[in-house]
Amino acid sequence: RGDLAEFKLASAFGVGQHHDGISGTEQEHVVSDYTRQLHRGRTACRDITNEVLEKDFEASKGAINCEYRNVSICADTETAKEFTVGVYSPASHAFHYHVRVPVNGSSYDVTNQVGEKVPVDVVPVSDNTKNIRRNRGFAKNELWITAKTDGLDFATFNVKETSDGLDFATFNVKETSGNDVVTSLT
Amino acid sequence: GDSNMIENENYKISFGSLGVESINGMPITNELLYFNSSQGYGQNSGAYIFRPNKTDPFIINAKPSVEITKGSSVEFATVTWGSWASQVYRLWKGENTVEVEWSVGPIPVEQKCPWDSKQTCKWGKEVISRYQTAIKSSDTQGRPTVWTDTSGRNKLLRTKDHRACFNLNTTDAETGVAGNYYPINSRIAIEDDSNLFSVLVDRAEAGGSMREGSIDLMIHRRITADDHRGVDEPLMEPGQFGDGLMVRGRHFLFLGKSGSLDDKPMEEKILMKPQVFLYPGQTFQTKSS
Repeated sequence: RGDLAEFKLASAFGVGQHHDGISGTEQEHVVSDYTRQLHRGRTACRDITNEVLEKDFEASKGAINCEYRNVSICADTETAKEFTVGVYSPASHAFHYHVRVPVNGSSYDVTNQVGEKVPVDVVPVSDNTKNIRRNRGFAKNELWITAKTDGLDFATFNVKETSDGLDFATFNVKETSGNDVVTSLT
Repeated sequence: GDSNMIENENYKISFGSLGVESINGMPITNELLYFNSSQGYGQNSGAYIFRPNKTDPFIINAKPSVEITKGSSVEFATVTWGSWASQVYRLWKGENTVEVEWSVGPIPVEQKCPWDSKQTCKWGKEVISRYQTAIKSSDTQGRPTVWTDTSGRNKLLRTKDHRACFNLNTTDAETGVAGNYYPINSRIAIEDDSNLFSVLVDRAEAGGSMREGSIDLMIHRRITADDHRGVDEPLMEPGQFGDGLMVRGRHFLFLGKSGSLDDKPMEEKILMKPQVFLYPGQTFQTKSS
């Protein structure tokens, strides 16, 4: 079963490496077909990936990948009061990686694997992001977690919503008279 | 006060009513602009062919809005040119790069016809991000030069309107743009004796340098005419809602002394991006390797 799943992804990549898939000169219906095949390949590999994380890193069951996190869409984290974020790094050495999670709360406690508190930022979803995601997502804020990952390691962060208010500041830079730059604190 | 500025340990960026004004004290501007596609005469621009119909791109908005937000691990500024073009400049604590997240689309293609402003006609647009710096990147003959990568492995110095192995004859003289755009798979950079400005991309784009100290990167296209080179349809993807594709991506800027810039770790990080898994409704401890 495992092999079959990998084969699906491998074959999807094989097909997608046709010259028009690489250069973007395929017709629109072909674009949709490449996208569909790659999605099926990735989805087929998800079970295997989760099994590896459960076996090698004692991760829990039920991992999901929100494909549209970059435009603040993830219904599961928008409604959860607590959740865990897992970051697997395929690189050979440490990285700092900034994870963006759509949420609706305004303050969170985040701890790493050894229980240390991790600094996070809660930022309002920008109008531009709302413009892109349209009616596909309703998160009001984004939780930005800076994850420090080690090589070939799986770092996890426990996230719990708290109720002690907002911790971000916004300045609006506007020009009001000639070349003066005037700011207002929001 | 300093609230028109964002900074971390390595960078200080100031903003004004035109967007970015300087990075670490060097005058640097960055704009989202667009070329109108050639269509209706000679070779159309399209999926196979890039052929803008003018040398200078159009401005989307001469006065973008700027909003600065400061948090505990990040300071960022959102510059908005319009409902379909915006960028966010982020400075993370401790990072040695400026993260620029661009969001473009859906690109409007309806506009007044040049020959009769009462009529509307469809006109393709090819959107670029243009960085303009004070770096003296021209060669001894005054021709702009730019470093581009070759499939992410080597660097190649490109000189405007020039080819090392044959005499380039630019037939599309009025624009001269297409022949000076190159494939950018991971990095594009300009430098002079003292400074180097490098931009890493998170996907293959096209780019070049049309004047001294400047870097163009093409980030999105929407074209209403077929270029008749084989795909038999215009590059006019409907996107998620049928009114055009919306795309979001990132550039990573590096500014430093020539010879001292190390953007290789970032290049590797972009290529080997960590995978994120979410476990809603539960918290647990894992075993680190």
